[in-house]
Amino acid sequence: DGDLPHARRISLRRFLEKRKERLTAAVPYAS
Amino acid sequence: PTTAVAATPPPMYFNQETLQQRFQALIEGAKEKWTYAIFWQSSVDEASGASLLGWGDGYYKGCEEDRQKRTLGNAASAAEQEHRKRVLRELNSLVAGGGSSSPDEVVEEEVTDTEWFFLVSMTQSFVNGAGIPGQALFSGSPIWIAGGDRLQVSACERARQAEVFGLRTMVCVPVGGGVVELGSTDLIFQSNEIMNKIRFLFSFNATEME
Repeated sequence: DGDLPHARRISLRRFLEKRKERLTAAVPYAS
Repeated sequence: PTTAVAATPPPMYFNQETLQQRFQALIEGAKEKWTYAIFWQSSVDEASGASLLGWGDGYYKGCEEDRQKRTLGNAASAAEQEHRKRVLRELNSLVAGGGSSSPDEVVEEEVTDTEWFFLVSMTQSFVNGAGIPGQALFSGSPIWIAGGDRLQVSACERARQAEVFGLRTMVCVPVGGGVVELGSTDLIFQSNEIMNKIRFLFSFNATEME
């Protein structure tokens, strides 16, 4: 609803940043 | 037994940067493969007087299953995946300030079970000693559950949910101002070394709080 508490907002932003790093670092599937 | 309660802000705010450093030292420096760590912060609901454990901060490291599921495609059902991605898209736009950036892989790739469990944790809270984190705080003693079978039969809904999402070990250790929870998809047995490390890293003092 747009009213995300401060701590959760920071945690969520960090989670998304790290998820992007993990996905970028992942070895692509070799077909 | 998790309940969403509208609580007044807790009396103390922990510095999330130092929390992250502690999580990093705990998880990245461990011999064991922990999938995530969460700091549940204790507070008191002013309206009801109930003691409350709510989200303080967390650290998601991930696990081998994340990589395998994304590679082999044996993740949750298509409908469940679509639901998770939709939620992640909404959350992403929320923390990005409603920006109109084009969708990228951060919200379009599969959301694994353990990622989802961690995300859902952000919405949870524990009232008056409920749940594994609440019991650890209430008793002042650590709770260590090793084994999917033990998680499955727990009275705590969160522990049972953890097992469904592939976690095999859940640990809750009371520390100053709250509870540190660790979870792993590996079977990790109780050790004093880990317990002492948690207590040492999370022994807060007033100067470390914002």
